[in-house]
Amino acid sequence: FDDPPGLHEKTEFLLREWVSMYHMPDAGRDSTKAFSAFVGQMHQQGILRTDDLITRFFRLCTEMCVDLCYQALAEQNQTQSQLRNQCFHTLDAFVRLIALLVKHSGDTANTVTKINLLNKVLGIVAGVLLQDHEVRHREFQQLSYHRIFIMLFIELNAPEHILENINFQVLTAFCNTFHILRPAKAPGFAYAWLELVSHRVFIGRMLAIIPQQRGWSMYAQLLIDLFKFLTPFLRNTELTKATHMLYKGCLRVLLVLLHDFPEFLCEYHYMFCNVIPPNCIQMRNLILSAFPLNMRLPDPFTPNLKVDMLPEIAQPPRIMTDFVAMIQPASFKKELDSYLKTRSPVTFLSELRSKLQVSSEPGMRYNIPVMNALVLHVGNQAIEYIHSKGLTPSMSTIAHSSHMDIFQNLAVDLDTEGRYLFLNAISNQLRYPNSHTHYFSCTLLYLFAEANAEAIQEQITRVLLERLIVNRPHPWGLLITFIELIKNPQFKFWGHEFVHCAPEIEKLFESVARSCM
Amino acid sequence: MVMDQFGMVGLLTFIRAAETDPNLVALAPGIDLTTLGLNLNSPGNLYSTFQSPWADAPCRPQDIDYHVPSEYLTSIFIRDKLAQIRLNRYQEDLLFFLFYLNGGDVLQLAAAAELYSRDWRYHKEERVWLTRVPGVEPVSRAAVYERSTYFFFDVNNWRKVQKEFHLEYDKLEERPHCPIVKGYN
Amino acid sequence: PLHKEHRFQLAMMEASFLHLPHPADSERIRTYFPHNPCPTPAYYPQV
Repeated sequence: FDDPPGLHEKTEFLLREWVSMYHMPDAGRDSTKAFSAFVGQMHQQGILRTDDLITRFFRLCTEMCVDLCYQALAEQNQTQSQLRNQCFHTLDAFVRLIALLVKHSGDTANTVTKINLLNKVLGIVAGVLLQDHEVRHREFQQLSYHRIFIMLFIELNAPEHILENINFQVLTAFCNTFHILRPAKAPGFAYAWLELVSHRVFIGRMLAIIPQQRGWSMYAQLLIDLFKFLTPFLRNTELTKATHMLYKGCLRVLLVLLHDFPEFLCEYHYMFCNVIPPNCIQMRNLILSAFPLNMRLPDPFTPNLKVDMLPEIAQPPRIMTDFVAMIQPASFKKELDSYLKTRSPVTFLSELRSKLQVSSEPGMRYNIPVMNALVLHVGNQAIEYIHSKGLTPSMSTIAHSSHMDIFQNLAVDLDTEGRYLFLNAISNQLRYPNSHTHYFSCTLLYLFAEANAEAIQEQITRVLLERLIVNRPHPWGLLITFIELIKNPQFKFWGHEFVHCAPEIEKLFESVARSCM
Repeated sequence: MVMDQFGMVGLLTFIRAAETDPNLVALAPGIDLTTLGLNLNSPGNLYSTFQSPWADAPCRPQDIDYHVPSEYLTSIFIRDKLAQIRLNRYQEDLLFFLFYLNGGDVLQLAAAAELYSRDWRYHKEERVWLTRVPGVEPVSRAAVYERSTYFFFDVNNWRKVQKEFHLEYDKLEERPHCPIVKGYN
Repeated sequence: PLHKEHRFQLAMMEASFLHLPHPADSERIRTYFPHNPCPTPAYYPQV
């Protein structure tokens, strides 16, 4: 509001000037010669006098560039190439101007001024986008914003000394902006958003180049933003073409991450599984199948595979989430830890179910994040306890403990929906060889063996089977658990009614068993 | 047995529904991930050639931009002096280059159309270009085939190779249809 | 059932599905050999 009189005309004049100078052959290396002259003009026009004027200048420039694109898009009889040339002619020049202003803002050594300006510009572009999105609704077009963000990102990641000094802050600024523009906030920008966060330069910077994996947590947040957006549509299992396209795009990105950065998926698997809906089995399997690059997985179909003899089984996985803090409220956490320590009071177990139930609305009855956190925390504590006794987890060492009390109580006391979610929480830890995989594999098999009702065994089988019948990949821990279940006569698997309840189910089991044996 | 959606019956119901409802297939049994255009057996990384979440193929080499010395960026100085692209002016060597380096692009179709008009034919099964050797008559011929000596374009060695071949006419591609694209240079 | 907010998100996503980003949106302008993806026969080399 209240742009000073004449600012609009000045901005338009300057923008035109700059675009013209940018495209001249004598603009100089990286437009520096043109830039020096142009800055003088900006001073002359008073644009750089105050922070407020600079902000308004950028806002007006952004709006002009965006308007230009909308005009070009409205023109008929234009090829896609001509359209792009027309739009990018101005957009790329604008991006160069921003990059130069950022690079030369303040002294060479003053990184704060540069990053402040970058954050300001990114915030302005994001603000213009969100406003445009709100006003135009279905007529919103992502082209101009997409171009500005990607070209600015590429420019600011050029191999120059000034930029290398501020690289981490640049990446942080972009990640913050992309989080602000996450699909839930700007669904009309969702496809462009995914294209941005999966761009090879962006992935390379965030996951490969920043030292000590300092970009991983920011990138994980962006993926969580994507999963959270997809969740309501995937839960309904009705995929429109649009949702299907975004889902498939998401799978492609996850495949690239699985291939190139499996450790990243390993370390953030917990948070990802917390937000991926339970029915997205293949997507979840993709994440859970990740294993460290230097690890060689033994073939799960090896006869007489002695899982407990594998050296990796003793190693705990890195989980970059404070899952313990997710056990809420704090009073419940306190009671839980007290029970784990003292195995009393018994009433704790009978009240456990009510701590996990949040509503009576079908499909929303249980607090899944708390359930997942409870399972992982209890399991983690159990492993520590067993190790403190100089033992390793096995069907005998995991039994008769406060930890198994909790798991058995949940298996018995929860209704079918709660039990399904509980078993999912356990199965989410069946991954590559590590102490969690081993412990939770034993736990699942123990719950099957000790079940006092066939429904529990049926649901354990259901949870494992549905993860196996989807297309690959399948986590190693899932395979060894299921193989053990069907091969070991101790579990009397084939005698159960639910194994033979329908021809398709029987065929499925036989097919899986054939490949196991 | 558990009779709601959380047991085996629930799973069975879903599997049966997914057989007839394609909307359900994407989540279970899911997608064959090897068909998404990513070489999952690649010894090198995938992200550096990742084109887009919607693309069925990785980047072509020419699409990957790098920061090069600004002295290399001569486009602004010479682009107004470059001749229009006219495929009928170029030798076969360049046409093959354009065909093989621009997979999934209009330029591939345009190069194919030009090769066709120069009597090269694309064998759909062998996936190779061939043309008759001038002055060599077929050894045998019928309505649906002929046997003769042809020039094959060997893309791996980048040369034309003479070979006798039993050619079935229906295996040859018809004239490629190239969409008219305005604005090429 | 989808909440009102999610129905809105779906509608916006469906509208933008009609103009997906193009690979050329993330590339330098190529005036001489612009990137023009199009469906080509499956028996042509794709990569």
